[in-house]
Amino acid sequence: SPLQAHLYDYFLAS
Amino acid sequence: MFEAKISQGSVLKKLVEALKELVTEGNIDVSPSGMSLQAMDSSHVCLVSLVLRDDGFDHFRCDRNMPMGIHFANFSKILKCAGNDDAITLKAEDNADQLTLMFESSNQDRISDFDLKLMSIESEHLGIPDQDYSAEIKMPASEYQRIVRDLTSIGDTVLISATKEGIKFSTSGDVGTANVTLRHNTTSEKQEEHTIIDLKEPVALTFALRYLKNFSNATALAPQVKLSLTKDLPIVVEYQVGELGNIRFYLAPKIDD
Repeated sequence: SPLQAHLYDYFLAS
Repeated sequence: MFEAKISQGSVLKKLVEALKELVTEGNIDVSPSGMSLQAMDSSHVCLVSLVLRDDGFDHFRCDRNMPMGIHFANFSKILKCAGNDDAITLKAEDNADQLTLMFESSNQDRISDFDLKLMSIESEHLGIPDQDYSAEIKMPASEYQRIVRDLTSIGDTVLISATKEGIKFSTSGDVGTANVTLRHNTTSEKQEEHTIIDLKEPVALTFALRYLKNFSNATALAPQVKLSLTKDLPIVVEYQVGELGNIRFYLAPKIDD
């Protein structure tokens, strides 16, 4: 089954 | 000091109901330009972004930028004590450890005030770039709510595909499969009943249904919802909150193993 990505994979924490 | 009055207090009640299941706590940042919040769920899979502009309030004053650390279940408990037609005023001194909420009934014969304890919350801010999306779909918020509710009863994940034929939601589970397709439709005289599909290029992404269903807790806030999709990016589910601002939910996709 597909894996759940995290927001950190797309957006940088500042 | 910070002071903000909203005559339609029910909007504030609905906003907190919309996000309290998703995020336990977060910093509402107040500044002279309004109030904002960015908070992730505990698994860092989805994020709520709330923007309320100063000019959307009946009165707004903020002398100094400050974060107000809010526990949303507690905020909700207090807001439930406000009548639906009450005006709500929020007040806090600079660096205060409490937020005062004052509720006034519409004929001003009942006034109550509550203090909510504020928390010190270490929160990180995610930089979300402005970008063009491959597909933007506006649809009735009630339609979105129905689709995610129906599909959640069938499966755990949904494949959302936008093509020139329309936007299709597909899922499967133990009981079988389900597909719902919405077509571009602006025939109704009422704009809030329109489905508008703005497609730059076809896109298909898979998401966990339970989060998409959770976002529909914001249905009472707006007649329409906008979904924005781009390949390999989180979906954005956005509700305009009248002239006040908007609430956006970002959800990271499911990716192939």
